[in-house]
Amino acid sequence: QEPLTASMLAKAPPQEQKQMLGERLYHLIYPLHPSLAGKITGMLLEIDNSEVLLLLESPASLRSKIEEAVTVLQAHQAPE
Amino acid sequence: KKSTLNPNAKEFNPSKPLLSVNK
Repeated sequence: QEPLTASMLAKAPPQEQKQMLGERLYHLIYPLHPSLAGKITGMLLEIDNSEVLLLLESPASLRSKIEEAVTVLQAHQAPE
Repeated sequence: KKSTLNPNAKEFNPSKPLLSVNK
């Protein structure tokens, strides 16, 4: 799969930009957290597109962001 | 440290099935 670049994104309408980023994220997250992939992707899509692009280029950063999302989700779901 | 991620974010639905890689 060719890398997604800022210039490729810039050509797409805003809603489609999120979908493009989401597809990339989802496919990277799914192998790690199959049951949470859609939710985690949705959370990461609330971040600025430019920052999401950086995450897509940096597997280590992406992985730590994914773990952060899982932690937030678990804290949210846990009964207080 | 407080995360900026929102646990109430809308779930993302992929438009393509996982195994189809259309180039």
